[in-house]
Amino acid sequence: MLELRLLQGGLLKKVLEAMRELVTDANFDCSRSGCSLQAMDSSHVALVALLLRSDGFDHFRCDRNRSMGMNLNHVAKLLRCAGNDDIVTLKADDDGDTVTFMFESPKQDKIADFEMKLMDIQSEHLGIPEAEYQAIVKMPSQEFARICRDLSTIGDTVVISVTKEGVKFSTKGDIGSANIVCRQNTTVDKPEESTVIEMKDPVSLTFALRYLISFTKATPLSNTVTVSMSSDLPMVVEYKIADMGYIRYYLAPKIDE
Amino acid sequence: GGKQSTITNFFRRV
Repeated sequence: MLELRLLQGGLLKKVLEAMRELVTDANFDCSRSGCSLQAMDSSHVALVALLLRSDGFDHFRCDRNRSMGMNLNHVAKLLRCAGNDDIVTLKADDDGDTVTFMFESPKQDKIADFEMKLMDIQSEHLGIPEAEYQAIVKMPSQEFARICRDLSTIGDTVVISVTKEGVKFSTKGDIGSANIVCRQNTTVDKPEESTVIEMKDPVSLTFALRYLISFTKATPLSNTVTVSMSSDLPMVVEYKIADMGYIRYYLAPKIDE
Repeated sequence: GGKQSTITNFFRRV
């Protein structure tokens, strides 16, 4: 028996919205420690890794490890039937091929259940090595989204360079070029509005902007985003999910031919 | 803009 209950159903909606543009079908792996998901986009350029720890749920029961294959667009559509304040419960039998989503209004005067068929998804699991990154930038998530969107009006790729001066986002296109520099800024009143740069070595990498724009669908999950880069690794864009875990996006760089 | 690498160039299947 699997039973996951979340008082803040709206959170689950945001999680699905953050993944469904990048990944169509994925397995939700549930164990006693929580729920996780790892999937690549169809071109294998980006990978999304989600973790929702069991202690972040209001009720979490998972008698047996389960891998539940779902179409993320279908789940997202289904969750749109829940109110933002609804309590959402997922239920699945150990041997069943369906999952039930139950939505309860905050006053408990409306209860809906939607049953969805599970899918058999053959997915490869990749080992993500622990790494020390050359540069880690923490910044407001809305600012990061704004930068990606603004640069995409000019070009398709972005060069992200971290030096002791700050982090520079540059692009070029048919109509011209653009550079946006963000300097470390820790003097603001609220920590979530600060930009913090931890740099061991300067690093400069090139990425396709359209993937970064997909990642910014996670902006509603967190006020801040952390971007980690090393010259020999995919970049990591991480949004923390309060008290529960994270959604991490890995993006393979463009390399000189 | 360079050649696009893939995630599997960096991470191994387990």
